[in-house]
Amino acid sequence: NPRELIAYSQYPRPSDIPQWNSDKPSLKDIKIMGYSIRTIDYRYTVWVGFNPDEFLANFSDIHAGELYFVDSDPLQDHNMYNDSQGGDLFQLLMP
Amino acid sequence: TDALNVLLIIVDDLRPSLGCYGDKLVRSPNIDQLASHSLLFQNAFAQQAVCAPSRVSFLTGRRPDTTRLYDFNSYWRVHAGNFSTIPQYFKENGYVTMSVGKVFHPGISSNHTDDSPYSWSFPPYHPSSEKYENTKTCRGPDGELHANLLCPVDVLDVPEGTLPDKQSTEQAIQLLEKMKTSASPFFLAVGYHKPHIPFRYPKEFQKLYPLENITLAPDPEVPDGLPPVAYNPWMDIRQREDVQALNISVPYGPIPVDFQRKIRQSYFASVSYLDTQVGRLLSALDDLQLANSTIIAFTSDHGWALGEHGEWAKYSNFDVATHVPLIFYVPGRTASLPEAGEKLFPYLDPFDSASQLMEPGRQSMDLVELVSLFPTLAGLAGLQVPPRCPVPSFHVELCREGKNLLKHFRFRDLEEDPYLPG
Repeated sequence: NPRELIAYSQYPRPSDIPQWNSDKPSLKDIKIMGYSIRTIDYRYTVWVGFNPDEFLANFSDIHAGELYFVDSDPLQDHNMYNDSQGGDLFQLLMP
Repeated sequence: TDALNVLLIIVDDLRPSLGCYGDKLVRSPNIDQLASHSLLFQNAFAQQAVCAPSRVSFLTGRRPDTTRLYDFNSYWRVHAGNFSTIPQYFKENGYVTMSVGKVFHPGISSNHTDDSPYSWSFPPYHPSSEKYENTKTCRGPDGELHANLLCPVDVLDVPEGTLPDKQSTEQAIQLLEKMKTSASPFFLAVGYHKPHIPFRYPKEFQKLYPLENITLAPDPEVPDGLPPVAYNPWMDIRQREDVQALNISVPYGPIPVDFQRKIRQSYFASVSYLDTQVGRLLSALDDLQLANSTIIAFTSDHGWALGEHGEWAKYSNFDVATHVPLIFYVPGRTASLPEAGEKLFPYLDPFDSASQLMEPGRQSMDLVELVSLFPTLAGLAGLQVPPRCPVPSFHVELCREGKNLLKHFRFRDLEEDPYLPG
């Protein structure tokens, strides 16, 4: 089961562009959540719309994505998201 | 047949820049020695790279979307659900539970009480010198005191003549001495402050890392393809007086190369200082003959970027921000029980050039998460492992979202050894 070998993390942002509170946005200011899945082969992240009143992420409102392959890019410097069929992969691996 | 004690060591902002994780520069002999008797997870990750959400997540065994804590401003029992914590579970199972230093993030996120009395048998201990951490105690080149990022100090010169982590070690050792004769098992959580900023550490530790030996991050530029939303503009670093003086443009302006080296030097020096505190604590555990009856778990709330991708600090989804050390020592399982008089954890001086790098005892390469700490510690201690959480689980007080890692502790060579207990 590939889900047995996945680690999840997430980070909130107040905006698409870095601003003074991008590091530590208060709950009310969170507009976007970056959800990451890691496998032994890659890290895949989608930054999606987030409603702080309902604590709900909207996975059809994708703001950006990241995809890094461990073997070819262990430092995560070459984002392959736009070169991939990212949305399909994410749907497949969502918990 | 007696219950095992638990010593949980939580470090603040420690990425796996440790000898036992293959770092050739950092001197961490005491943590390496712990790892040499332990199971070390090479690929462990935090659920969110900022203090309060990460700590509430792994201490409750639930992800941030369940604790509903993404910032510093709410208490999960009021805001999300009355979730049990690791120490609470041990307390309810007959353990004396104690908190020293920064275990829960202080403030409203732990109800201004470190979740006491739910989690702890006694009021948590905080070192008195903690209040000076962000004050002007760093001697600058102008001879004046500043609130700097880089803050090597002469400990005799600072207020109270001590530092928070030294006080926490002393307090933890005192508690171990008291618990040695206790009829009840203990769960002692010790939260160290360093290497969290400011890098306020005894200045002699700088000598371990001459600037000429300090390299820059291998990839110090912001990657072309990085979406702006993914970038962390490290605002807390910029607020320190010595960084402000560099007049760096926001958000992408790079830190001058010389200063990058100094940040890395001070981070590594802080790690070695932390290592000495861990060493003193574990040596005391050994001296008190508690090493054969105490599980030791060692981890950090998240990692820390040291210039990779043009970023500093945490606050992102990059591996440098989420990758954490995770080490478990289980007496009689990850290592043989110490013989009478044998010391497993003698104090090792990082300044001793003769000390050899110790390899981890056992390692797992599997991806694991900090939310697994709760079920794994419960299982290792012989308590019933909390059930998996349903979805949603806001109404369930005791359950866990992380995997139980106990299967990683089944070692064929140990199981075939008739002389090992358990």
